Amino acid sequence: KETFEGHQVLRIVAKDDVQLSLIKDLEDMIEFELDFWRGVTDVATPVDIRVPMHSLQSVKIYLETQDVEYSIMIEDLQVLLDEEQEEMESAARV
Amino acid sequence: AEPRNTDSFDFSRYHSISEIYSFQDMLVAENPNLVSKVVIGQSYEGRPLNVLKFSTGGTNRPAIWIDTGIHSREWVTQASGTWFAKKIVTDYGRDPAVTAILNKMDIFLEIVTNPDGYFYTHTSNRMWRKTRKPNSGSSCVGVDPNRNWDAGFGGPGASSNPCSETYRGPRAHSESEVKSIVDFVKSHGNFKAFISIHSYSQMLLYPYGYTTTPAKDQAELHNLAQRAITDLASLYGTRYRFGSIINTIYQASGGTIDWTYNQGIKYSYTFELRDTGRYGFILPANQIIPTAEETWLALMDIMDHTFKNPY
Repeated sequence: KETFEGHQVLRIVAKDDVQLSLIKDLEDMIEFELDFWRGVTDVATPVDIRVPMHSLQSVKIYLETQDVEYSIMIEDLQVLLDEEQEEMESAARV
Repeated sequence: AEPRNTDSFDFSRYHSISEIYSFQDMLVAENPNLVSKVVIGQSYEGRPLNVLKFSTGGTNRPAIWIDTGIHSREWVTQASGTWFAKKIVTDYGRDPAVTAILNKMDIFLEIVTNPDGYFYTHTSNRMWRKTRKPNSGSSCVGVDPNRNWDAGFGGPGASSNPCSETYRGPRAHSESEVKSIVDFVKSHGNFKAFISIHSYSQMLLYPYGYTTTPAKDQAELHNLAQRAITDLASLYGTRYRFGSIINTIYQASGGTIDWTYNQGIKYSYTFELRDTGRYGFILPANQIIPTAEETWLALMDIMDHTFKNPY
């Protein structure tokens, strides 16, 4: 079973089209193994990316050095998945 | 905790594929004069592609198609689809609009459109989106079933890399989960609306995704979408954006509703259900029913418009 300890989902908001293309460039950085939950659309729409733990620091440095604003939408994905699983099991018991 | 009937089925929680399949069988057994199950094919791993048919008679009546779960990790869609199935049965004979539609049209609902992927999200990888067919020459598995349709297939807006989440597949309709719908829609030949439901990001989209060329019915589709999201928002204030795929999100080739629209099914829409909050695909189960209820209002607008505007 694939688990996601330490994976974070970052919500990234581009200030302008230049920053939007910087975010889009992340799509080609295969080594980061990023999972775009919400793809790059336009400046008005945030981009949500699941970032594995091993890439977190690199991705955050990449964004911060380009002054791209982001927030952490999900601190630790596995915690949320464990809650979901627990809820399903307890509801099934009921 | 197997429910004995669909009235005791717990719509407010997520269910395994076997629980959804047994719900479908119960609904059919409870409503022999309204609901039947059509198996339109098999998934790569051999699971049945079950479509619930809601019909009050007639032969090959004009029909409406709704599918959920083509991207397996979008769990709120399969859960909403289950709720829609029960809603149709509950409202027929009670709600005048639903009754009028079903007295003249059929509704087809495929709840688990990507069963292999859905099973895999429950057992191995909650983040799985694609089908589960291996890709020859690659260690990566699966094709994005919303890039595999013969509509701008292979163009920009899909990946040729089997390891990508938007891998389009080796050729159009290579995935049995897609080809089965293609064959069914073509053999039926009388679909008037096609609604494919995804999550998340709260959008109502119409063709096209693979080209900037406006759909010839763009004005009507736009106005109907506007009315639908207005009614959707009336329940809980959930705000949607709407428009053509390419103008509202991004270029996407090989998409479902581009193909259905090119087949002549005018009222072709894609929903992106909740969430815009902080959960993404891991939408808490307590939002299933509110999501299904608000989406139903928009679905009813589209179905009602289709019924009242025969073509």
